[in-house]
This record gives sequence, C-alpha cells and structure tokens, in this order.
Amino acid sequence: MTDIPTCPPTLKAIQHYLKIAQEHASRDPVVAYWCQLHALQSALGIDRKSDESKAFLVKMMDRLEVMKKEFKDNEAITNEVAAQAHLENYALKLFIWADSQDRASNFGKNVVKAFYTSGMLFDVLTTFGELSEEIQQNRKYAKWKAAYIHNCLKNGETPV
Amino acid sequence: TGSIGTSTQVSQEQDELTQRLSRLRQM
Repeated sequence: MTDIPTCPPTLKAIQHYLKIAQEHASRDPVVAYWCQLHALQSALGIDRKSDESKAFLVKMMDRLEVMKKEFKDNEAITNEVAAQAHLENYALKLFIWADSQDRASNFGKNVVKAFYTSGMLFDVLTTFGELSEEIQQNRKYAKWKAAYIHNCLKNGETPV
Repeated sequence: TGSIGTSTQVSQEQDELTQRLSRLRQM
C-alpha cells in the first residue's frame, strides 16, 4: 500500500490519526484501516468544500475501498463488532503498558508516545458509538499523562 | 445563478462522499 496522501492545512486536526495509521500500516493493518476511516469521517465534518480537501477526501476514500477489498478475509476490517473489540483490546494494552511504566517511574519518550497513541485510539473507538464511562476516563487520563510527562521531560523535571 | 449552481454541485459531491462512506461501512 502506498503512503497516505498529505492532508491539506484545513484538515490539520486529523493528522494525528493519519500518522498513527501510517505507523501501523504493516504492523497492524486493522488499526491502520480504522484510524484512516475515523480520520476521513472527521474530515467530512471539517472541510469538504475546498478543492484541496475534496481531492484529499476522494483519495482517502479510494484508498479505504482498496484496503477493504484487500483485507476482505479479515473480520476486524469487515465486521464492526470484531473491529471494535480489536481496537479496544489494542488501545487498552498500550494504555496498561504505559501506566505500568509510569508507576515504575520509567519515564521516557516511548511512555509519552504510548499514552498519546492510546488516547487517540480511544477517539477512534467513537466510530462505533458512544464510549463506556471507563474508556472515557482512560482517554482523558492517557491524554493528560502524555502531555504532563512530555512537558516534564521538555523542562528537565521529574514527573511525580 | 452561479452561486446556486456551485452550491448544488458541492451538495452532490458531499452526498457522493457520504454515500461511498456509508457503502464502505456496510460492505
């Protein structure tokens, strides 16, 4: 699969999901597919009028249709219940790993990245409906922790 | 009439993208 097309400036808000999709393209195509679908769906609500955005959205749609055919035997791509379970499991594993590192005072860029990515993947789960109370709390905590540890590292402080 | 034409065109394109996304999720 080719690289994800560059998104126009008006769609900057979806860049994070596309980056996670690109990083998972070969590692976990299910995560990559749903991050792109979530990005596309969000983009439709942000800018579908500018020429740049329209061209980008059509390319993304083409790409997702090709992916869906390519992975027609993968239930976590063709079936939304299986997809939700796969993504929830993946995001939770990442979140629990980051939390365990945090509690063991192992602070590093990889812990920031894991908290951040899990927070973004909890966002992607909204594609399948409203999040449970627990997932909502995890999402809030993951995003806050990622920002907090990131700032501490940047300022040379030790996270508490 | 130019603006009406443009607005109709935009709305048709929007519908097409929405329909494609909906079909993609139902496939």
